[in-house]
Amino acid sequence: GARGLVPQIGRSSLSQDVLHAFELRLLSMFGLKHRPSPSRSAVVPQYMMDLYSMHSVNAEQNNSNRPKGSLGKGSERSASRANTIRSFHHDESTEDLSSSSGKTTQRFLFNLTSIPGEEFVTSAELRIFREQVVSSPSNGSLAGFHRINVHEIIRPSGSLQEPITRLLDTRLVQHSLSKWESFDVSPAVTRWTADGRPNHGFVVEIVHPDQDSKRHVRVSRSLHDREDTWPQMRPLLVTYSHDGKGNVLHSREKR
Amino acid sequence: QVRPNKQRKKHKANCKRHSLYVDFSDVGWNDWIVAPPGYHAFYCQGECPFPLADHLNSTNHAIVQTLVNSVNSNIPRACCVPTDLSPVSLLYLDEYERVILKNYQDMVVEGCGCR
Repeated sequence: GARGLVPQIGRSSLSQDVLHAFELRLLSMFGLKHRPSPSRSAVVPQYMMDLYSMHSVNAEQNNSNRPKGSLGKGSERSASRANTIRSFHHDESTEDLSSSSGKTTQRFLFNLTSIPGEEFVTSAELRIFREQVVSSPSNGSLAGFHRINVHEIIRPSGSLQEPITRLLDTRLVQHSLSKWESFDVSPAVTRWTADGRPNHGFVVEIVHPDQDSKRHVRVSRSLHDREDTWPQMRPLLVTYSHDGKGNVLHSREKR
Repeated sequence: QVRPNKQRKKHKANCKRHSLYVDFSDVGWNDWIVAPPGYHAFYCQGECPFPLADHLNSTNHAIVQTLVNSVNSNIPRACCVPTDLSPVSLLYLDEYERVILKNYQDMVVEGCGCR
């Protein structure tokens, strides 16, 4: 692969070993041990594309396709202290979805071991998509509203005991809207990465008024109708970090 | 004075920035680098002749070195090097297929000078 970067003059005299060493040197410059080889099914979340458009110093000028309002002030503020943004999907094999008496809870575990030790996480957000639910009007004052609570699991549940959790963020949302919600989970991610505390994941709790609106918040594949759109609609953990080298990401400027 | 028997010295361009586009598909890196498809890296090339003009963005040391070179060719001329660099943001998939957006410093030559 590195062959293309080596100038024509002197190229023939370079051995494969030299080319390989050259590529390794380049990859190491990018902070990688070896060349990634992603599969065709690898998914690039739209949010990361939007962040790239917003913060890239080299992005194309024409980004009219960017969905307006998808990036809040929060992500801008977070990126202003970071030079690296990483996205994570949860491990679906460890999820634990339960639903009873107007409440749906989902446990998420995100494997964050790929964050290098020298990288300091400045903030993190958990993004959850909720899709509009059309339901008959109800008389209750909180009809059409959901409350979403995001907890960090401090100690997982044992055989006879409930898990010990702490509330990280909460929001009252209207189920007549399709929208991504961003929850600040920075304290938990900092505890796991910087303080080395065990990562037991999050519990997302959705309090909904009726069974019809149960599917509103898409915290699990089983609550999403279309398999093909799930990769772009599934929950996403986004971490903002700095490796101590170079400048922070900033909003794109005209050069 | 022009000496007709001797071949006239070829005029060499002064130190300046030149275009260099690194296309990630040329090196087969477009399978893991999502964006951009490549970037303008630029490079510096050219002479740092005596006397150093202001636009050659030289340091006091470079002026002294060039001056000494003009009387003693054992001392090399100042070098044409990048004096200002800027970062590039890359959106890529890592070894675990996780998507990362990272700012890499000193990737683009913004200005060249004699140093």
